Amino acid sequence: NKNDVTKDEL
Amino acid sequence: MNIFRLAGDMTHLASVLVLLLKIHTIKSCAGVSLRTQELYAIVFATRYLDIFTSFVSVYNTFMKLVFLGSSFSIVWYMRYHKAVHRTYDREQDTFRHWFLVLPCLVLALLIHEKFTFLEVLWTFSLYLEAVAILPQLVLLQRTRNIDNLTGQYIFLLGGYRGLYILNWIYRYFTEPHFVHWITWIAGLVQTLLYADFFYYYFLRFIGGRGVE
Repeated sequence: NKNDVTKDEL
Repeated sequence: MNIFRLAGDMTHLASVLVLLLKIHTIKSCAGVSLRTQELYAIVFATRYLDIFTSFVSVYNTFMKLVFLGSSFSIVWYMRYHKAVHRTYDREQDTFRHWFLVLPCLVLALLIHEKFTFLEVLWTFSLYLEAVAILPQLVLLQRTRNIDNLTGQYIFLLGGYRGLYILNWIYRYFTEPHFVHWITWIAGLVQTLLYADFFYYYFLRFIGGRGVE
């Protein structure tokens, strides 16, 4: 979901 | 991954390596704010709590370990390594950085994407990183002249989040639903805080002298 997208950044 | 984010991560990595190089080789942390380094150690500790629970990629995990390891070792060097500690300018590095931690925590409890322990701490790390450079910028103004390595360190540290802003713009236009106002605003504030440093840095850089 969209939150995983956020967490792929450092 | 896009070129802006890769450039941002490499710039961030370079800033950390420049600082470690300065501290480890010439055993000096003159002009470097320990308080900013302590804030950054807290930023990484609260941002990468998911390092054990969510695997994104080898690159992601490796970089998290590098940033965690380097930030804590820089704090250790500046606090406990006697040769380095001696060059630490305690009298000038007096910004009350703990006054930054609480408001960021309160703000994270009020404004976040999800009200979970990890998400609130992650949001806290975003807010704290936005202001973590303040003790360093204050120290910079007090010590007037700084050596090139410290100037390069601050320049790279300020530049990395600017590249991340380009990355967010790119992802906004290429990925549906990629909207993260909290991250974007925190990143913008963080980059804007460097504005006057960048101004003087370019002035001096063009003049070919050290950063004043």
